[in-house]
Amino acid sequence: MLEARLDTANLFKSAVDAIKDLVQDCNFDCNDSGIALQAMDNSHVALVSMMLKAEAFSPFRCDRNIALGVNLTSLTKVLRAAGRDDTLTLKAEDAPDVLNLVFEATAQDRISEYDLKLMDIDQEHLGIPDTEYAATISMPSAEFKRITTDLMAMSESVTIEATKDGVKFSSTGDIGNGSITLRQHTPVDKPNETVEIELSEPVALTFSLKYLTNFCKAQPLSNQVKLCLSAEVPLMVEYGLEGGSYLRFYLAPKIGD
Amino acid sequence: TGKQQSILGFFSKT
Repeated sequence: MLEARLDTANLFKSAVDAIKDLVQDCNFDCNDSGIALQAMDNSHVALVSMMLKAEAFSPFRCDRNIALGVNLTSLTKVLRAAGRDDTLTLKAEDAPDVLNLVFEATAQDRISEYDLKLMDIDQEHLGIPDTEYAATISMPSAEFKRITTDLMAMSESVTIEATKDGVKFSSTGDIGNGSITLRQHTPVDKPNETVEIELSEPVALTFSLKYLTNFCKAQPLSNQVKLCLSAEVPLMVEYGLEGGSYLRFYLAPKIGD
Repeated sequence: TGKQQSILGFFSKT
């Protein structure tokens, strides 16, 4: 059986909130290392990969592999009933029909309990190759959200270009064009505002802004976001969580004409 | 601005 308790429901609420508009039905794959999720969007352009490691929970117990087939819209409805600071416990039997969720507000001695019906989801798993990316950009997640929102007003696409001088986001549309350039920036007193660019070779790729703005719904999960680019492979956008857990998005590029 | 590729063109089914 699965039993996994989080000190605050916030992490799980925010993670589900970040992906629910991109993927609808997906399996939460539970085993002794934690809870993982991999799912593509309907048009097979983007892939979500989430890993909540066992260490993120206390306690965490999962004796055998359990796939929890969940409709994320339904899960969101249930999670809406959880206070951000409630403790959250997920429980399931070995061959479960339901996922049991318990929210506890210890200060108020209030306990709420829900059973969410599960479904059988025949899921395709994709092998994600280990990639040595040409450019890895770490930047404030709020800045990335601002850039994608601002450029969305200009165009449906953005070209991300990483060079030794910085990273440039540029869009061209019917009304004109716009760009934002960020240079490496490491303020000692404000680590959250750091912009770091690791570059093995310059790279420029074009992506759909519709998907990028969607990924930015994960912004509350982490102050920093990592963008990893290599020529002609999907972009990886990573929101790192405590203890090595993560929420990653992969987005296939737009190539040629 | 280029043709949108599919993620399936890069990652293989396991």
